[in-house]
Amino acid sequence: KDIFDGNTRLAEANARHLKEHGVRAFDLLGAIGSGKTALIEKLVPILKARGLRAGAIAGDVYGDDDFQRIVRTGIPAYNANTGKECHLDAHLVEHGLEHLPLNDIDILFIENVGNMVCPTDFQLGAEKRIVVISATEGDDVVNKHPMMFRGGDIAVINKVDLAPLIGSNLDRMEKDIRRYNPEMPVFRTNLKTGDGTERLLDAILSE
Amino acid sequence: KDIFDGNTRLAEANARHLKEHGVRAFDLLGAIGSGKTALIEKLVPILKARGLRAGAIAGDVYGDDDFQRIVRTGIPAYNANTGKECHLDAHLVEHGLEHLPLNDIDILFIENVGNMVCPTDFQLGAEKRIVVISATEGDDVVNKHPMMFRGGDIAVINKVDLAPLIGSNLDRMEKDIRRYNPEMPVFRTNLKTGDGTERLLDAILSE
Ligand SMILES: Nc1nc2c(ncn2[C@@H]2O[C@H](COP(=O)(O)OP(=O)(O)OP(=O)(O)O)[C@@H](O)[C@H]2O)c(=O)[nH]1
Ligand SMILES: Nc1nc2c(ncn2[C@@H]2O[C@H](COP(=O)(O)OP(=O)(O)OP(=O)(O)O)[C@@H](O)[C@H]2O)c(=O)[nH]1
Ligand SMILES: [Mg+2]
Ligand SMILES: [Mg+2]
Repeated sequence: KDIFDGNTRLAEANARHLKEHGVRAFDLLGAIGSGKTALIEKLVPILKARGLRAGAIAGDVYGDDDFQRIVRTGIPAYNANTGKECHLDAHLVEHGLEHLPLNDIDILFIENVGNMVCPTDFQLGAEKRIVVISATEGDDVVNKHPMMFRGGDIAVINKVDLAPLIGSNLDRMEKDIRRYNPEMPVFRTNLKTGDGTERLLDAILSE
Repeated sequence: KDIFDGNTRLAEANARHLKEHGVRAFDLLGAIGSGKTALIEKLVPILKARGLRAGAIAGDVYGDDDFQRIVRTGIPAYNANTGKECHLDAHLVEHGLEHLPLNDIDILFIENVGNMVCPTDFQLGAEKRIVVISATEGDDVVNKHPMMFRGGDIAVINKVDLAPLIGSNLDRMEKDIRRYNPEMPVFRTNLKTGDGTERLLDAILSE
């Protein structure tokens, strides 16, 4: 319990720090390979077109694959490795905030490690939690992970182009999300092409 | 450390229990939706053709989606929910062994929850650990998860049919597996059609 409380206090400190710098932060969670990094890649130019500057903290178990992809979009980024810990925590995010040029960032994406269990209990100080799953995980992925959806604010069902080849029923996935979290808006996307990203960004930025 | 030691002792007890009943057990781990249950579904009839009877323990965070699918193959099965614990452990498996007709089982599949971090440190008492990933997670999935591959015995790269649509380079995935674990045989499969399953089963059953 202590670990959670300590993390929560740090998360609240992160939230205050971000607010002081006028930065809105969004936590991207979800299954391994569901499209979290692709979402950042697609949103960066759209944000630019809307006059907003993005930044990112890339969380991964090991390595800097996502960090490198994000760097290539031209935005400030920070790499955070979680190792045996199966989720980002507020302390790692605090580190990231110290190393990012917060005065040059309007919208901060915090990409959590791909994991449908661990991140739920560890708030990071973000304004909203966006849960990204994809049709290729199978259409039972929502039903199997109640806590992840109950703890989230916006849901993204990605890789809709591949649903028929997997045999995934997108309506079932959406129904399961509504059952676990009736308030949670659901967006369907193809993050290879960018389909669905404008409407999704509207929802993310809504206050 | 105590938690690990206690689990290890239980895992060894499970291994002895299985051996006493002439049951060979295999732990299926990997990413969410990579094809672990589909692997069981495909292997059951092949095992039957080879005169071997299968059984399964289906581990999931919540619910019985996989258990129901496995029951439909006609083999004895046990459902185990892990809840906030992000991996099966030897204690849950011990429970499963008590509730399965071990005298009617030759090959026991233990399907772990979809998670690329947590299960690594928790042995279950199985003879081999089979890591199942799929092309739809992106071809950086191996590089990002060194511990999962170093701790495994056989690797399966599934959903090869979808690699081109995701943009996944299967050779890169295989190279990364070889880098982390040179001894680990790698099998490419399409578990929708069953391509690659006979050779994979040969490797699983090899002593
Ligand atoms: N066909 C198709 N491919 C997609 C889509 N979205 C992402 N991809 C591909 O899927 C793979 C995984 O996407 P990522 O953006 O790396 O996913 P991720 O959630 O960041 O992965 P992790 O951080 O490793 O958990 C990449 O090869 C993407 O190009 C989609 O909508 N359709
Ligand atoms: N196209 C294609 N679809 C596949 C393949 N293998 C599995 N699928 C589909 O992918 C989805 C997920 O497969 P599962 O067998 O449920 O995967 P899993 O690893 O057991 O999933 P969890 O237990 O939830 O982690 C299902 O809809 C399968 O039919 C494949 O090789 N090709
Ligand atoms: Mg990523
Ligand atoms: Mg399964």
